[in-house]
Amino acid sequence: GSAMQVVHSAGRRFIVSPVPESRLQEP
Amino acid sequence: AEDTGVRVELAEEDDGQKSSIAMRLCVEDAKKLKGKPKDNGAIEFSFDLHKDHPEDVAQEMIDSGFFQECDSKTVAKSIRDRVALIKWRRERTQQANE
Repeated sequence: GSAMQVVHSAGRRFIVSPVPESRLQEP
Repeated sequence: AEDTGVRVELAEEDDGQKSSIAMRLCVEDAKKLKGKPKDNGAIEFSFDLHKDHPEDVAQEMIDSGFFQECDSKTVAKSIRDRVALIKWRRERTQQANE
């Protein structure tokens, strides 16, 4: 998937990128 | 650092100079959170080491819907620990240079 951007009213930008499932299952 | 289920790491190399630095937050273990996080993505944001407070950034993430209000302390702590480490490392580098 592609990255999503959220801008908070305080001005900070959050860039959300999906983490691959394989990485989540690492110990 | 204590395992909060939330990992915060540098998203760029710290040159030891700039005050604003890119960081990345990932949920490693959603079970350690009280509320359900929005998704398992990595959240990248910039943090000003001189002006920003981890508590404020955590609240902004909650306002943006990434986390529930009940996890504000956990998110803030994870950011605070990483910020403390960056500051400590910078101080040490500075001392070594002197």
